[in-house]
Amino acid sequence: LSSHKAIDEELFERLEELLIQADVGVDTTLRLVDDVKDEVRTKGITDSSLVRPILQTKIHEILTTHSSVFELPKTSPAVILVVGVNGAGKTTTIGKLAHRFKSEGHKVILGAGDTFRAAAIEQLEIWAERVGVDIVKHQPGADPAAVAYDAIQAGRARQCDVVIIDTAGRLQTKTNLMRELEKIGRVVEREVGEEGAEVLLVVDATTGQNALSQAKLFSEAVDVSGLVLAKLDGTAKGGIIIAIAAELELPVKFIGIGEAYEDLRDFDADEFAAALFD
Amino acid sequence: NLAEKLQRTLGKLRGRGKLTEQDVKEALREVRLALLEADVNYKVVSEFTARVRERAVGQEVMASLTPAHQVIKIVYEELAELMGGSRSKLELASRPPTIVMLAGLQGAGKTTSSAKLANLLRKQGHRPLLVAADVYRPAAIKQLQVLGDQLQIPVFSLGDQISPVDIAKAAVEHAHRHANDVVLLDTAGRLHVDEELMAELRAIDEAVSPHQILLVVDAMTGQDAVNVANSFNESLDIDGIILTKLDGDARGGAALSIKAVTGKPIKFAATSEKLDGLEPFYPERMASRILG
Ligand SMILES: Nc1nc2c(ncn2[C@@H]2O[C@H](COP(=O)(O)OP(=O)(O)OP(=O)(O)O)[C@@H](O)[C@H]2O)c(=O)[nH]1
Ligand SMILES: Nc1nc2c(ncn2[C@@H]2O[C@H](COP(=O)(O)OP(=O)(O)OP(=O)(O)O)[C@@H](O)[C@H]2O)c(=O)[nH]1
Ligand SMILES: [Mg+2]
Ligand SMILES: [Mg+2]
Repeated sequence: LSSHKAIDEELFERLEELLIQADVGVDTTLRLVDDVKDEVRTKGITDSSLVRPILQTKIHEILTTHSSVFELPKTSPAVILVVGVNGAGKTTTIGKLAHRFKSEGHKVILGAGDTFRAAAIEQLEIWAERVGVDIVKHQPGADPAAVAYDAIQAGRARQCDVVIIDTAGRLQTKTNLMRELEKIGRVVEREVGEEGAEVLLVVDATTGQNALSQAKLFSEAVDVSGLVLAKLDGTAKGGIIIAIAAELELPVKFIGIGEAYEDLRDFDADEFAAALFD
Repeated sequence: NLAEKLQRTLGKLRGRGKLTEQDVKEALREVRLALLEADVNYKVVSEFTARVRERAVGQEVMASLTPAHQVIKIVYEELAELMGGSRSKLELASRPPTIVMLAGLQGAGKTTSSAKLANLLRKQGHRPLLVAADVYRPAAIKQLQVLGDQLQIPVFSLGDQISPVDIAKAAVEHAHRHANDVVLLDTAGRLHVDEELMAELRAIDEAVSPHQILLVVDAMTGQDAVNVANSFNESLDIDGIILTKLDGDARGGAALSIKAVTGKPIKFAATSEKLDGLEPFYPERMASRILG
């Protein structure tokens, strides 16, 4: 882009290519590039080096419509429910969140709400042990809503102020599994109220347009309050979160940049927008 | 959908002479959008639409079809042909054991696919051995052991303190001693840009010379599928791909991108979380799915 001297159709095509290759998707890309064209026209801009900053600003605006700062609910305990499709990075993200809140002085307890997948409970148990927090679990095949309920009760009994609940991966088109998730969400809401829970949808940064459908359908089942964009340490740009922000106004709260429990960062819209051009 | 959009652009007259340059240009604009929305890689879409343009312009529109349907027919055939190929089954070694290594990004579905593949092979009369070569992910070994127990298929493990290369070597020896004719190596998920871990895969390859190296790819992968497949292929010269989570509604354009860029066949489609959820890959079905 920097070598392109004139503001012409070719420049805008290159912008489209960049955004589409970043998984921003066709609709959002065309909308963004049209907005940039409008601004260039109305402001009479002729310097092509000004185009990229204009685009970055528009992306930043979309991404910051809602706050990307994660607010721990003021209830005691605060509950974080972690949801998403299979293999997205939920269980690992919970390890990271547990470490983050513990190191900020909170007392954290985990709920092993994936009672379905092979060794899911053992996987979360290892994270609990590594981070140094308690975990509530039932036997495999147990009702995940019951695990969620027990984790919140145990959290209260042990004076924990943060309860993080893991759930089984599920494809958003599986209505029976989404109904199961609704039930878990209702149990949580009944226990700590709407204001007492944050629901984080974990999205794999390598995911393409399907992430938009994931965000829509998961939001219909539970009150998704934010996204975690995991695996951003790969080469995928995760641009789909721009489309998700534009269409559903869901903010990204955290990014995952590795497999260790320190590999969690607060979402930074400026850094993200700039990284699209790397 | 694409058919309706093309009907609107190209009109409803059937058998209307030859497809003009303009007809094809209009149609390809819609095809291009459909493919991009299906996550096909941007560059692959350009190359693909160029091929279709060559084939389509001047073609006689068949009496029973509208120009729109004619173009779709060409696109569908080109897609199916591109993704097809005869090497789409698992080729076994002339002398057992056949060694199969599964590799890919984190969370793609390798461990589950290894178990599914073992299940399939056992139903075909083989004696598979599953190998727990992921020593990094918490409870990865346990995960494979639980799946092996469910299937009553043996899982070879040396715990998580031994290197995956040594585990692979020991597993092959074990297979020889116990008459297992297929060895399935489940490896840890890794980034294609993680030099150390990619070197580890090459070291396993070097040590036991797998007859089949299968790249496991999530069907919902976006534009980055090309980078991932290219890197794994350049590093290991993969034999084929397993495309997973096709029971979702991702259009799966990554399948076209990967085949177009590496030339390697997609051998299996994983279509459920259950252990019987692995089928041969059908390129025509995938073509319709991608076109939406
Ligand atoms: N490189 C990288 N790998 C990650 C990241 N987050 C998770 N992973 C890896 O992705 C894989 C899947 O992570 P899990 O935490 O098991 O994902 P999940 O969503 O709980 O999976 P299911 O419970 O099976 O649906 C593991 O190998 C993790 O180590 C990340 O930010 N970067
Ligand atoms: N619905 C569905 N889920 C699948 C399919 N294949 C795998 N999964 C699920 O996807 C998640 C990840 O599968 P794994 O087999 O653990 O993936 P992996 O590649 O071994 O993960 P790492 O070892 O962490 O890299 C699990 O929840 C699986 O049950 C599939 O075809 N359909
Ligand atoms: Mg999990
Ligand atoms: Mg695995």
